[in-house]
Amino acid sequence: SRLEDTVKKTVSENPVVVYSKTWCSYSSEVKTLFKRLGVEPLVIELDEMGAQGPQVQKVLERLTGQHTVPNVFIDTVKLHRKGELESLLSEANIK
Amino acid sequence: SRLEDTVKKTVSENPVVVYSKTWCSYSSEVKTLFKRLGVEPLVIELDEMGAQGPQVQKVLERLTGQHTVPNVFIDTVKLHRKGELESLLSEANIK
Ligand SMILES: N[C@@H](CCC(=O)N[C@@H](CS)C(=O)NCC(=O)O)C(=O)O
Ligand SMILES: N[C@@H](CCC(=O)N[C@@H](CS)C(=O)NCC(=O)O)C(=O)O
Ligand code: FES
Repeated sequence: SRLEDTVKKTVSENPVVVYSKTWCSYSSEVKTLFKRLGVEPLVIELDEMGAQGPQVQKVLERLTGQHTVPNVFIDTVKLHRKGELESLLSEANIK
Repeated sequence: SRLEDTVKKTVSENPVVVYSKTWCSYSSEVKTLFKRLGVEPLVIELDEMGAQGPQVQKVLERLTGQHTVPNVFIDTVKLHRKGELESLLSEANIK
């Protein structure tokens, strides 16, 4: 579908993409984490897209099996080229 | 208002009341915590009340200043009489 192509394009063109909802604390925590690590994600707030929000959430479920937010896509190669992979990995090692 | 009286009555008649939303992870964590402590809260899922949900959320904000979920009410006297205050306090001390 056109919406599915849009999502695939978004995810392939950006090193980090976070599908989020503005009022969701779990989503806020993920956005804050990336900020703290100096990584700038593309944030897509599903609750600010009107009727398209639930549709995108359905597409994400088709593509990833996950129907919840936050839904995070990380392109490690792109991140590495931006020099931002190290901070993400060290954070993962700390946890 | 009638809705405000209903909320006040609910809170006064139950040792623990959690105003929650079914799809909210923060709300789930609070409900799980009480379960783990052997405390049985009255859970009110605001997203399962149709149009009344947002209205109750507004009433809670008027009464408590808090507009978010989970919104938790604990009557320590009632809890103590049920013998459940100890576990709650020891959990608070551990944190
Ligand atoms: N364990 C998952 C929990 C994800 C989850 O349950 N997300 C909730 C919001 S906190 C959700 O998407 N609920 C359904 C919805 O909002 O459509 C995680 O850490 O991401
Ligand atoms: N720090 C607060 C966060 C509360 C919060 O932001 N709750 C969100 C859901 S996770 C909320 O109620 N957002 C507005 C709404 O859902 O109406 C807490 O720990 O309770
Ligand atoms: S944590 Fe509350 S909606 Fe996600």
